[in-house]
Amino acid sequence: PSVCSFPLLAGLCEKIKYVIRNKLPFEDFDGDKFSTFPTLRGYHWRGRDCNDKNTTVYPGRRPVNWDAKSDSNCNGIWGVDPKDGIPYEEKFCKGADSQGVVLLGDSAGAHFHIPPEWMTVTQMSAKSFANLPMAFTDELDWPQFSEITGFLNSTIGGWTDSLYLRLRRRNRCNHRDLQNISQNGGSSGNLLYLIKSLARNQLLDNPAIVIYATIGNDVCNGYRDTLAHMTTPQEMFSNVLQALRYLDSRLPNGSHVILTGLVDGRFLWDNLHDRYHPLGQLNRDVTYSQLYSFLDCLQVSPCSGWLTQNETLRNLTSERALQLSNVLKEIARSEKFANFDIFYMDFPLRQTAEEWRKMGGKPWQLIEPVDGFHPSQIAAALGTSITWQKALHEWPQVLGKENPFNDQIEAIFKDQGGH
Amino acid sequence: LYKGHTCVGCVLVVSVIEQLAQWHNSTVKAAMERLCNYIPEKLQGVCYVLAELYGPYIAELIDREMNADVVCHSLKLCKQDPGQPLCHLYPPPKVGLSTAIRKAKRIMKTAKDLKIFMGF
Repeated sequence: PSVCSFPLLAGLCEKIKYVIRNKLPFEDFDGDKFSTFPTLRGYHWRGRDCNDKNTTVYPGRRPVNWDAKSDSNCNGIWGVDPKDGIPYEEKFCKGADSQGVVLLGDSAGAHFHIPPEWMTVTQMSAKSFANLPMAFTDELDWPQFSEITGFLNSTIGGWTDSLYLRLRRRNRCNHRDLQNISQNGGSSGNLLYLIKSLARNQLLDNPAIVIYATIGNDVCNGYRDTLAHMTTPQEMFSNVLQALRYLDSRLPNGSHVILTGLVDGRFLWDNLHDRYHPLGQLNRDVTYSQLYSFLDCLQVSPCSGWLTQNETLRNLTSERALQLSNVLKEIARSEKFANFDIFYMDFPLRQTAEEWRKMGGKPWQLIEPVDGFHPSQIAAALGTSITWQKALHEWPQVLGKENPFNDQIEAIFKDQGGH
Repeated sequence: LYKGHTCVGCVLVVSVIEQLAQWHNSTVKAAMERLCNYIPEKLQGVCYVLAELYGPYIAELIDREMNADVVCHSLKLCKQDPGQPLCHLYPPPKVGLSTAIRKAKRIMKTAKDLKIFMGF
């Protein structure tokens, strides 16, 4: 604070405070909420800006004059076909149901991950810490590999699969139209503040598929009387409805919202409690059960209700999570909105575990090894496939139609400017 | 909550230093240097400052076979809330956690006094 009282630094301090508070890109010269810088809420979190000096150029907008002269929506498709004089964007993307992907979520959606190599001395080297600055400036999240908005090949084990990549494969006009509006500790309550960082213009932009997925923090906290601090079904109803009304005022007509239920976190204790944590692997002296007790004792447990040896408490936490999921289900069933239709799906943990078992994997591999709490890269990638299949079979209208010009777009524009 | 995170951070780092020394069969000082060298160059300054501040005490205590919980409690980076138990990650030492922490604090005080004396 004293540093910020210097007149020369006051402006910079204000900017830092603003971006931290609002979860907006730190480097965004034109103020359109999209950036050319990867971390600090930059293009790891939202599609990369292709012109950071022009506020009318950003991913997800409907093209200006069919992008005959320049790429106004950053999807890499622009210019005019010399053979017939028709702009490529018009030829390939007109009526193609172009739409973006937006995630409103928590640390699981932002893909929280602490590399185990950072605390496993047998694997430790300068190479294992090379990603430290990037990880810190992305809040220890890796949205670029995540289940909904991932777009880069995973460098943290497993593989990358995401709703965005699949939608882009389905329709190359969707290139770069992604936003990961998530934060560690995100819950239905604090999401009401975070949601304001959504970048979508109702009149100028394409519709979007919004995934609302706060899968645990409404029942997870580190307090000793954890049950007393959980969101009640009434609060959940009010919070989610407020968020949906906000979305209705911002999303272009024709958008879709998918509400995801809360996870059943008993999976964590059941599969990890007697295994060794990375810190305990050398001397076989730290199990996850010990880690959970330690964090609980310090009141910094990410989830006292599930990460505990108290089975009754674990069951009560799951019971509340189920009640909150039912609230979401009921909202999806009964509420109607002007600019989007709304669906509900359970968090696909059971199917993910089953799928992984069929592939020869073990359930503990679906959990982040260091924190013993979040879904791993493998769980994220498998989850995508399950969500996609569900949408394809039950709500095909949500995914839009396949673009018959994909091959031509790829042939002419190659990697479309990359991500 | 902030205090809790400081404690977690301390226990993690001290554990890593302890295990690095064990794995490479080196001194604790060498393990700290190794850890700082692993970290990207831009952050090494902070690492060396922390090693300078806490290193001698951490080395002294680890050399006397104190575990990370005991080290962090004696450095006051882990604190016991009134009426609450002592938080620990590792199984408590045979003499008991409280006794080990008291002993570690005595060692630290001696080390500090010695440092002041040497400085004088």
